[in-house]
Amino acid sequence: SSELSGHDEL
Amino acid sequence: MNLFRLAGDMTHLVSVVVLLLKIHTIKSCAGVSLKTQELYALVFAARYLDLFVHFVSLYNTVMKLVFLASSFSIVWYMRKHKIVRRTYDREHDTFRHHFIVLPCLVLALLINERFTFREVMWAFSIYLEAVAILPQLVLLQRTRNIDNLTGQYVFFLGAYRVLYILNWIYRYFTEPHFVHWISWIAGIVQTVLYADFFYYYIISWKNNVKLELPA
Repeated sequence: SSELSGHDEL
Repeated sequence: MNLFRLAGDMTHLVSVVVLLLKIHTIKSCAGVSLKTQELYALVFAARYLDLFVHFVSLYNTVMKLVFLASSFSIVWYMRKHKIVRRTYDREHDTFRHHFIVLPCLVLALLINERFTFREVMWAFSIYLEAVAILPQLVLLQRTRNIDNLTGQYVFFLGAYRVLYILNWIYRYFTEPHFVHWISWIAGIVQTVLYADFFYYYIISWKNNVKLELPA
């Protein structure tokens, strides 16, 4: 879930 | 992680690392805009603030470190290296890039995903990246000489942007709720900026003539 909330792209 | 995004990241990596290695090898930065390199260093600094607080993956962390190190190294070479700095085309690289930074900062304060420091800085980095290439394109227009150093650099950067748009299309259709208007709109604006360069680059490559950008 943290990945969805944060930005997982560079 | 889809193939488009991996290819995009690799192309972006190649563009920055090749530029750094070339500057290091030939000890020259002729044709390279210091303003664009400074803007890119600022983009990475503003975007990767969460480097140590928000772990996504080893790949993500390593790539962030490489992008930060290479972009700041290029700026260091162009400003501090006793030989390279003399080859910097100061009188032509005159794009007033604070006219770029301030509007991006104001826009980030107005349009962001959440009004927190990190999110505003993230949006700022997205808007700034969209226009960071402008000083380089202006320098290329002014000096009209596109040696392979800068030509390849801009070409790889443009390819990375096109691949990222394909990545977003792929993710939109494969992941529910994958909507990021800020990145999408800024990314499309950025890619359009490369379009005319691509056009002249490909024409010159096809006719096997020296790339001439219109005045």
